Amino acid sequence: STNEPLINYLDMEYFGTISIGSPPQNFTVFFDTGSSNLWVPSVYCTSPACKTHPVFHPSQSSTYEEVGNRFSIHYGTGSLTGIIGADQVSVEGLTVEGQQFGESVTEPGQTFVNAEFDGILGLGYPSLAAGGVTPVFDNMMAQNLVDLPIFSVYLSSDPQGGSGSELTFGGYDPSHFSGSLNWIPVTKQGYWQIALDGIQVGDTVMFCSEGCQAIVDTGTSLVTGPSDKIKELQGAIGATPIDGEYAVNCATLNTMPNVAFLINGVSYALSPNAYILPDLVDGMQYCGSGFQGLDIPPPAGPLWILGDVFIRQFYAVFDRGNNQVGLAPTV
Amino acid sequence: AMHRVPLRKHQSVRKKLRAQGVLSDFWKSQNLDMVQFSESCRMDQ
Repeated sequence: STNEPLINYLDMEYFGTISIGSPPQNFTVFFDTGSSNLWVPSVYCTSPACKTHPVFHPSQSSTYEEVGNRFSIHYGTGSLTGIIGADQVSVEGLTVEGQQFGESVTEPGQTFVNAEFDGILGLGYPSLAAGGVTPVFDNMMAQNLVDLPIFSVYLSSDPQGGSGSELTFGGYDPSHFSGSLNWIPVTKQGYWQIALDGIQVGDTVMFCSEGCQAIVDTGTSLVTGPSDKIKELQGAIGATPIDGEYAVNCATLNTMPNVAFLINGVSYALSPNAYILPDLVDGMQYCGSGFQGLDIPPPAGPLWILGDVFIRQFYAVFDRGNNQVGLAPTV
Repeated sequence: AMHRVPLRKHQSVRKKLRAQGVLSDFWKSQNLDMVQFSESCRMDQ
């Protein structure tokens, strides 16, 4: 089967290390709540992307088991195909036995050549898993590796490499947020999907006034929404197309409006400093918009995606036990 | 018992391609219309 992970690998910034096999073979992955497969490049892969990343050697692992059925995952920019194997997967002292994972055989054109990650570890619900494999966190729960069926994500805004950012399995860390967590029911168990009550720009509810659906997605770095609405939003914050993407004049940041997401009766506001992504190009300051149009057709969409731009501001707890998401301002 | 997985922040591919001055070429090569220009163009036409 195929699925449509909503991955904009262009903006991926937060990666961690996992190991697969015995002895362990290490890979840099990003942890993606918008997909449910674990895959890494394999020794069988001949694509350019596999020449620039470490590959998994099943013959070098004494705990490897061949499963053999094929899988394919489609991204916006290409597809990934491979075969499914099983081995032990370790993440910071947690070792999952017999984890089924994808060994990529072909990887999309140039898509992953430039990426600094080797593979992806999906943290979505099982219904999203290509090839019907059991996701890593489901195996962690089944093998009693975590005390609570919860994982949480803290993305630091620290300009020095976001130090302190962490994914926590088995609980959450109150030192990462202020106040108390607001719990929001998951409306559909695939992505981590929730209901929005509205989206306010400045003092006006401009979008989603009748309610809409959104997902909290660590696999998307920006905040995305239906392209017609995002185009309007870009205009409302004063962003204009520059060189193929939306940007603002950095001098206007303090006059720009907040953008707030109204969720379950609570307002989650993003200030311009939160949703504008500064960069330095040829010595010149560049201020890109953290909003991007992405049309997700029915039945999955339309969907707004609350990616890293949002998660950097709001600590996110993903509760599989109660099928709810907890949010609170990060400190 | 919580298990913390440190996450390292890297420079994104977008920033890399922008610094190399090839980002707009990349959008074209991937047929990605990040600013919905083509949509409005069609309407004008």
